[in-house]
Amino acid sequence: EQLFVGDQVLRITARDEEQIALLRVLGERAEMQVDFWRDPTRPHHPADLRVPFASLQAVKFFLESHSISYSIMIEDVQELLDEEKKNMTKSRRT
Amino acid sequence: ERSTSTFDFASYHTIEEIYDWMDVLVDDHPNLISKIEIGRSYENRSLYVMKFSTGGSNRPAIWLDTGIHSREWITQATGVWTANKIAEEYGQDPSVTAILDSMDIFFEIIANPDGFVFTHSSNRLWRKTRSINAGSDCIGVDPNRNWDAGFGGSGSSSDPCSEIYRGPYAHSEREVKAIVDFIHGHGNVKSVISIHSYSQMLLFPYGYKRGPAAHHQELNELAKKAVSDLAAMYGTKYSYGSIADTIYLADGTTVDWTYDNGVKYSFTFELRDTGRYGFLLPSTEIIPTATETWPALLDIMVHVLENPY
Repeated sequence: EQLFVGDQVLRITARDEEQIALLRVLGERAEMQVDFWRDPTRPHHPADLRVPFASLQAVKFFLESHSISYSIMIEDVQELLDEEKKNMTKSRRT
Repeated sequence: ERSTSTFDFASYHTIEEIYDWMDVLVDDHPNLISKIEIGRSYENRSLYVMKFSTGGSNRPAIWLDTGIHSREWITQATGVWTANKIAEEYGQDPSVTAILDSMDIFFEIIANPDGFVFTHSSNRLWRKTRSINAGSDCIGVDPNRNWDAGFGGSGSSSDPCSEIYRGPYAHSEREVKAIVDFIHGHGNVKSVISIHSYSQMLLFPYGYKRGPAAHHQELNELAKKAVSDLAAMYGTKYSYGSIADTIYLADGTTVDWTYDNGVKYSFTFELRDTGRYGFLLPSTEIIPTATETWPALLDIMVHVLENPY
C-alpha cells in the first residue's frame, strides 16, 4: 500500500495569469511528482496541490521565490488517511 | 436477515459492502428497483446500475453516476444515500412519485470499480481507471477525458502518466464504453447527471469549446435554481455555468458527449469543498453533503419531467 507520510496539500492563490502559467509549469515537472487536486484555472481562484514530502522544500522555495501565496491545507496526508481508515473500522465493528 | 436499516450511510464502505447493500435495497423494494449489469471493467468487475422503474417500456430516463474518479469517495457515498432516498421517497414525496410514475432512473454508483478497489487496497489517491497503457509504465486513463466529444484537445493530456490522460482513443475505457452503449441502446435518456468532487460547482456543456450550448439559457437558469436550493440547506455556495467558462477547457468529458448525443439536460456536480480536506472529506461530511445535494438533484429531475422533448 502506498503511503503519503509527510505529504502536504497546499492551497495556492495565483494573483495573475503569469503565476497561473508558473503553476502549470510546476505541475509538469515530473521530478517533483506533484498532483493538482484542484487545477490552477484563473487568478484569485484556489488551486490545491499535493506535494510529496521529498519535494516540499523545493516546491515551497519555488512558490516563495515567485511570490506566489499559499497556505497549508493538509499538514500530513497520511494522518488524514489513517483517521479515515480508523473510522471505517470503527463503523464496521458497530 | 440483512436490511438497509442497518447500513451505516455515515461511513465509507468497500465495494463488497456497497454491492451487498445494493442487493438488499433491491430485496427491500422488489417492485421498484432492479440491478442490471451494463458491462465489465478492465479488470473484469461488474458495472452495476440500479434501475428504478414503476413499469412501462423504454420510458424517458434519467441517468446518474458517481465515482467515475475513484478517489472521490464522497461521491460514491452520496450515491448510496441518494439511491436509498429515491427508494424511500417514492410514494411519499409528490415530486419523486411523479417522476417515477412517468420516467425511469438509472444510477451507476460505482462507475470506476477497478480504481475504487485500488483506493482501498493500494493507493487512496488513485483517480483513473486501471487499464495498462502500451509502451508506458504508467497505468490508467482519466475516464472523464476519454469520451468522444472534443477528444484529444488541449483540455486533456496525451501523457499516460498524467492524471488527465485521455487514453489511446475515444471510448478506449470499458467503463466509459459501457455507458456509451447503454445510452445509445436505451435511446430515450433525457438527462445525465455525473457527480464528482470537489469545488462546489454545477456545470453543463461545453467543456471542449468556449461557445455557448444551444440550450445554454435554459441550462443556466436551471443550474441557478438548483444551486440556490442546495445553498438553502446549509449555506454551501456553488458556482455554476459551462465547464469552459467556470473552470477551464476540458475535452472528452461525459456531459459534453451526452449533450452532443441528444441528452439535453446534462450536468456535472462538483460536491462540497470545506477548504480543509480536498476530496478526503471525513465521513462526518457524508450525510450533510448528500442532504444538501438532494434538493438540487430533485430540481433537475422535476424540470426534466415537466419539460419533455
